[in-house]
Amino acid sequence: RLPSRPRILLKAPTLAEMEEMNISEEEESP
Amino acid sequence: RQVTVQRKEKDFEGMLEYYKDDEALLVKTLITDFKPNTVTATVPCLPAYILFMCIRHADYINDDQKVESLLTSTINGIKKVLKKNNDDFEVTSFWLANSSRLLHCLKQYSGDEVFMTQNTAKQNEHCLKNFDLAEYRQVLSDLSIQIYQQLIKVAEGIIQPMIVSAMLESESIPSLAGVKPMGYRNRSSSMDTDGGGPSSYTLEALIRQLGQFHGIMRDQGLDPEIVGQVVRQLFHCVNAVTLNNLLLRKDVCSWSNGMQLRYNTSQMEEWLRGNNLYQSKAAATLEPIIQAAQLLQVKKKTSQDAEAICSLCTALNTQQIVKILNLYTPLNEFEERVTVSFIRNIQNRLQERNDPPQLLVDTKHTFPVLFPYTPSALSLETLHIPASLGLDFLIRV
Repeated sequence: RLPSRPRILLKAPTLAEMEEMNISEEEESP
Repeated sequence: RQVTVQRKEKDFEGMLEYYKDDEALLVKTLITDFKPNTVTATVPCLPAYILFMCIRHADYINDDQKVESLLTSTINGIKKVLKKNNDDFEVTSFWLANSSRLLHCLKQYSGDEVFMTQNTAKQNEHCLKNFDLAEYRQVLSDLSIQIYQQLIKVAEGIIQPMIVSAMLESESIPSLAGVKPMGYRNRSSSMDTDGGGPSSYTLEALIRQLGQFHGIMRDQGLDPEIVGQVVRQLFHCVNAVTLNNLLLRKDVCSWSNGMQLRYNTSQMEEWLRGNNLYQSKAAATLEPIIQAAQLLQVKKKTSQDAEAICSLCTALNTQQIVKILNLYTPLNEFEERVTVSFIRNIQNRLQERNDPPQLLVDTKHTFPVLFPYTPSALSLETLHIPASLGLDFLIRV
């Protein structure tokens, strides 16, 4: 098997940060 | 886009393509509006596999924004469903099974060698090509813990009102019916003739409820290790509520109640064995009430009796042993109360144990939850998506 090339790390917000973003999005939408 | 070309399964790569504009529809169809009972006859955790196959395609086309957006929408969608169904065992269990399965998929197909040891060659070909989703795995793990906690809360809320009457008050041994300590006969018989009020649950009803929980979790494909942890936590609750009531109620501290309680705990153990859950450490959580039942039944007179009690009651602390001996109520005029000198004898023997002073058990104690990595044998390219799910906007690739 050929060694795979390194993958790019996708940065993720924490669960709490995701929730905050989600709440502010919901507030913005009418 | 709707043209369907019949292709052999080997032509599929186990990916699902979708248009970015359809992401909201995907999350709505597969998560927020999804009814768990629509997939009872399919592969367990079907939504998790479908979502992962969509992530795989976004990774395959090297679209980091599409991957991030789908994962974030998925996590928020699951949180929304849980909030809306925060008293529903079936929905909570379903999403615990699916989030932990999605987490396992992100590991199994991550390309990290530690997670690939049990993969087939085909599964290794299906590993993510461009992105490392380790940080999203952490978020999914945190989410799974939150769902687990909600599941325990829902289940405890259902069984808590059943525990005292099922474990301490109902008479599951027919021959013992009516054998109650002096002065307490009326209390129980009046409950029986009431025709079953809200507080008169039988042991059978409690076990039936545990069976329902277990059946739901098993059918939804929740990992057996997680099922075992749920059952252990619920057994802890049964033990804690039963023991705390026993420690505060003179009327249940009798020889016949000891016999009844021992029988009830053995039925609980039998249920574990019958469902292959005996290895889950759940049985060990019943040890304090098993010992309390034995303490009610053994002789409590001589110094040898005291020695036997001390070596028997290792899962009860000194305070609890002494309290039960003090509450012990003779069944009839031929049986004696436990003497003060016998209780002192016990206290002297137990002094060196340095037991904590708490009398009552913490009913809210939670064992730390673990989600051991459980790879799946499923080949993604063989996954069938029922037309009834309304996901015909997903394109098999």
